[in-house]
Amino acid sequence: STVVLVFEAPGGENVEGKIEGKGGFRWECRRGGKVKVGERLGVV
Amino acid sequence: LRQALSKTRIEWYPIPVGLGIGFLAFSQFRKAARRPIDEEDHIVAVEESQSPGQKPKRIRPDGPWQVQVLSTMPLKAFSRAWGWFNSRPLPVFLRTPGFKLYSYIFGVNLDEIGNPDLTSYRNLSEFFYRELRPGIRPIDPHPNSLVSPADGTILHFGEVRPGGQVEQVKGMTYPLDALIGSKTIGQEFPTPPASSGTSSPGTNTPPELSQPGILTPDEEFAIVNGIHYTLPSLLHGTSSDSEPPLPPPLSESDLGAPTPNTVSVANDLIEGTTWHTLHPSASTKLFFCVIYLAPGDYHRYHSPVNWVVQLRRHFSGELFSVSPFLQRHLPNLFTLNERVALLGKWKHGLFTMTPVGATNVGSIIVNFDKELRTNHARGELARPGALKEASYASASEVLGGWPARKGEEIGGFKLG
Repeated sequence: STVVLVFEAPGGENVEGKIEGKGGFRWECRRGGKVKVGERLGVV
Repeated sequence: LRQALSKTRIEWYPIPVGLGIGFLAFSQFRKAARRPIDEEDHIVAVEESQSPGQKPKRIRPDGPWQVQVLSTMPLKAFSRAWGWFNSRPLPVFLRTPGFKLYSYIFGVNLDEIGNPDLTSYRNLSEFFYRELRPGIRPIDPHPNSLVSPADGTILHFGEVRPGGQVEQVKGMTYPLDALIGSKTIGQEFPTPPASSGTSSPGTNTPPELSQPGILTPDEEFAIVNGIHYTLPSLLHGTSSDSEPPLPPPLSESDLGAPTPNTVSVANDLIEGTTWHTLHPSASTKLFFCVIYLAPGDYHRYHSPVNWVVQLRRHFSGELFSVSPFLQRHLPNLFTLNERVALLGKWKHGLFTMTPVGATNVGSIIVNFDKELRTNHARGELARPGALKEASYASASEVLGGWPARKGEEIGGFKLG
């Protein structure tokens, strides 16, 4: 099974992990990485 | 004729399973052959609320020969048979060794499950839908974090390009509205504002103040008619000395039947005309993340943030496996599969969560939606590509939808 999230968030970074500007959404996960419920995927 | 019928001895013979599967494949193939085909030989998906004259959506399963064979297989029938088979009660003496073997093969951590007594799970379906021990999944405490809704593997994540394309790192791209339905289906939705941060239509306040927003408890701030309020004060009538007196306080039971001024205030806030985000300088973008749940993973999904679920769009679709292998070989996989798109708002705008089914887990559960039935054999949703939309606006008049709190269980996937 799969869960797909699509959401709107301020600014943010591109996929390669560069951080754009202050206050934008920033990913904190890795492709192929294992995650558990409640673990942080990203932060605004 | 009567004598022949009454006197002829009836003998039963087992037929080879392959013959049975061949027959099902043939009947599925014939059904597919009868589907409406548009002028370019594409299978046409028909949407429930398709307005006359609207160009039908083209969904076309293509890929290597394995995928072609798979797309003619009666996957839904297999899924229902698999669900039926796994809901047969197992003998008690077989349960513990059986579930231990399953856990060993698929990597289930038996120390985490809520009910450690394996004999209490009557069948594999119940074991598959097991709960976890309370507190075993701590929720990230950061107020502005987005957390994982499920146990699993992160397949893709990134930014939705302008024009609504969800791009994968491995180049698999599909249009957003093919995944969660288009904006025009029954409900207007905010389109992602252009990165230049132009203000949302119809308001003349500066952009950083016109972001659509959401009521969330405790730490959010709101401005009503230019006066700053904390949220508890707004709903419960308590105000710090810096805030002017508010209308009479509401009791918890009152929230069930809000007074007109509460509704008008809440609507004001939700419509975003006076909403103030904590980062006024930010313009918003659209992001996506895809998480794959393997057979041994905990199969319930939780809310990644505080948000209000306003709409549910159930796409019947097929039940292809969503394993990484098929992901690589079947473009548009997610737009073909049975899925339930939950759409709503969080404090930064649009928020959607879409659980996608697969052949072994075709039944998608949403705890607060008792009407939802997926993996249906008959009825209006048996037609591939059909879509059914339901609104949760009545769940909470003040918020206009079902309030989902960060970390709260939303639903899950059941076998078959």
